[in-house]
Amino acid sequence: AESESGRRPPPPPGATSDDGDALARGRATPPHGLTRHVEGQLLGMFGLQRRPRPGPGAVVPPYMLQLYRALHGAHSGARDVGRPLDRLVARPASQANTVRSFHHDESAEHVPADSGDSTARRLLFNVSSIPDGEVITSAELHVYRERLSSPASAGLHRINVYEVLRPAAADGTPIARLLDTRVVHSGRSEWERFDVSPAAVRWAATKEPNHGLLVEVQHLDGGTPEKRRHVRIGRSLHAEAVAAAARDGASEGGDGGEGWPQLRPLLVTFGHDGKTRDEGTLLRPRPKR
Amino acid sequence: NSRPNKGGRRGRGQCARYPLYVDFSDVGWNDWIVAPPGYNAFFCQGECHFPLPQHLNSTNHAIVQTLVNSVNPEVPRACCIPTELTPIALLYLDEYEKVVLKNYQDMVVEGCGCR
Repeated sequence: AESESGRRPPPPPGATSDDGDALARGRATPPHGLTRHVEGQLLGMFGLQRRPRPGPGAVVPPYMLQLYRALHGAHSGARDVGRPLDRLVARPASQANTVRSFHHDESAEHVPADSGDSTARRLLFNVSSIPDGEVITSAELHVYRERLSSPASAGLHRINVYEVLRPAAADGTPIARLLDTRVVHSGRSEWERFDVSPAAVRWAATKEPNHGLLVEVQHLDGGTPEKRRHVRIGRSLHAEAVAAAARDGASEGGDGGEGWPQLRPLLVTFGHDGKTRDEGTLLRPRPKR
Repeated sequence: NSRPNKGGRRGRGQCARYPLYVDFSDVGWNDWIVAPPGYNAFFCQGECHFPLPQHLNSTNHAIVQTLVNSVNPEVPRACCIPTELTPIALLYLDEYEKVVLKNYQDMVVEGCGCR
């Protein structure tokens, strides 16, 4: 572009003086230096430091897709876009304009010994990718539980979610505080959402390594092997379920063909980057004119 | 991208909004932007002639500048720019392969005007 005075603006950093001339002459493909500069500007606008290059194994959690569809529907005024937005986002998250999802680090997963009546897993989450300026307003841990195929195995489970303040010492007992708890019936397949805001807000603010969350499932009517598979908090549990289904010659439950990558626990943070105005928040989309 | 018509319904190349679809696959970004595949961004183009129509939501300054331009062409006309914009939500994988849903402000032109 040329300014009104007729003088051409200086080329951007990284671009040669020939780049602008080439564009002015209408060359179809812009030169590499200019392309890189423009891409850098666009990525900066999106809040990214470099271009993401996801690998083939990248998984998009179903919740994030549902949330996008609901948000898109609310923006465009479309109907039949799945679950309504206010059922997917809790009230404290209404001021957020950014939702991030984190799978736990399985390589660092600590598996406490299961007792007969309870199953527990410690899940470690690396939230260091949250930008410095982003304020986390709330967070949830999503845990999938699958309907038990046998009515005889149906029963009540209590799911406790703790923040681990100090890992297990020599006696094997971690220091943890209870964040959320719920009693569920094993007759349904669905995601349970637990409020873990106090932990995630502090993790994001301090930027220090955290000790993760401890998910404990208490089998209130006794812990048969099948009941221990009801809540999906570990890969091994899922593998057992798949093996059991294969042995039975049928696939039961709410998987719909989905595997552990789709059903593993998910930490979801709701935050605000502080750059946008109020109408940019998730729950207050502006209706399309 | 459709070029605005001279004359016709919008008359004398008057400032107006025109369609502009941004396709993320055109820049090879569809490998990390999960949804949407693209969006209607629109753009504003045209001239701000005297007298300014009411639907252009002109500022007082734009009206005065346009008036002065009508008697002294050395003073430029007011600019045709977006006056109302709305956000869009993007679902993407970030540099760390974390899935992010973010609402980006001022991405879609809803209205154009002379300012």
